[in-house]
Amino acid sequence: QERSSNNFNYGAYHSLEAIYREMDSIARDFPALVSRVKIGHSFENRPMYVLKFSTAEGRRRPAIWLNAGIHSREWISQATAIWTARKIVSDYGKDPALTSILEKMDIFLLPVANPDGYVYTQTQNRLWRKTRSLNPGSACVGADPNRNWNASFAGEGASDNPCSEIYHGPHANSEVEVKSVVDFIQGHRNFKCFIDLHSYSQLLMYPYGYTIKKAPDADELDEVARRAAKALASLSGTTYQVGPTCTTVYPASGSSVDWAYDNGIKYAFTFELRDTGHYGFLLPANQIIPTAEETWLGLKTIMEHVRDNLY
Amino acid sequence: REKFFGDQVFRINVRNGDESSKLSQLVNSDNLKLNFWKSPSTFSRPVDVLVPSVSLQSVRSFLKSQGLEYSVTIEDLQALLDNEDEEMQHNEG
Repeated sequence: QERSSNNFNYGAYHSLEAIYREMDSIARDFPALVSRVKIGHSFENRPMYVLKFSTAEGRRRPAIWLNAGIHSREWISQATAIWTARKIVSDYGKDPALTSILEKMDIFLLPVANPDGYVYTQTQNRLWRKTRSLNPGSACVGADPNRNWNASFAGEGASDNPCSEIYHGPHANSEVEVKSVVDFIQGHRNFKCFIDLHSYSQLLMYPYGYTIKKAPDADELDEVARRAAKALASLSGTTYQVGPTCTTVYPASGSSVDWAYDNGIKYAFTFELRDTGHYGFLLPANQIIPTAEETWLGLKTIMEHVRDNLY
Repeated sequence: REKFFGDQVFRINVRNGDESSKLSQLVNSDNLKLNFWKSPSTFSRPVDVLVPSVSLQSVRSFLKSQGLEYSVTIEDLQALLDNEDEEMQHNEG
């Protein structure tokens, strides 16, 4: 039974501490299904926690990685992720699709992939995007954690200027937040799907970002993404554009999703969640739940495809 | 804490490559301290840019002189941030 005293308001934005407390609360409420796992730490030494949803503890089953909050100012992504965590525990055993996914696979959910940046947006600068690492020789702080992965690192669509919003960092995985995820995924060795939540623009994209070259699985990824976008739109009519990153928005090297794909994780997608209005990164809190609910339909469509097409 | 009083967000409608290249002059002007929320891409997508209050006049003049169509999507960023902050404080309680 869900604990009736749960008073976490999923329709509001929260501090990092509140999100971590809620993750702990979810894991405590559903110990047979969920565990909160520390996968590493940030530059300023904040813990990085994922929720692991598994019905077969101890076995390394095919797994799905849901990543959120890598760009700290995109608050709707962290909020959608923590809502998704509660959705998974609430619907397991009731929703046949989710239940069958969890009978075959594990789901790992990282709601705040850039903890230092997130705290900084809540205390110093709401529009901060990058990590908070120090750049020797520069007054500018941080690197873009979504240009820091070892996938055509420092290629087109990234900058070598530490003051740039898309600064790729001194070397691949220089950002400890990125390295924590890379090491965990490479240590696990059985991930089949990697989904990264960003905002804003209503885009559902797949590799590649670092080249205009067509990914080997592009046709299948495109088909899955279109079905997911259709499912997402069925709730509130939010229309998404679908396509490879490079030709849908702009070239971007060193991204998480390209790294995942080039490292054998075939089902790799980026969601740019809504702002259908004019708020940009400042999406009002009253749109959190509608956004999370529609996104869930898209996520589930992808996860069902992965479940039925394990490789 | 960074404040954004009077800062505005412009949505610039880029209709073709020519307009995209005109816009690149703005992108490369460090002195205006612009923060591109949605960067220019070659796919005639709208560009969202945060314009600090001190640069508003220069940016308006530039866009007008180049014939670039734009709208103001956020009139005063700090007012929006204050709302968000107030709501978070309320919820925290």
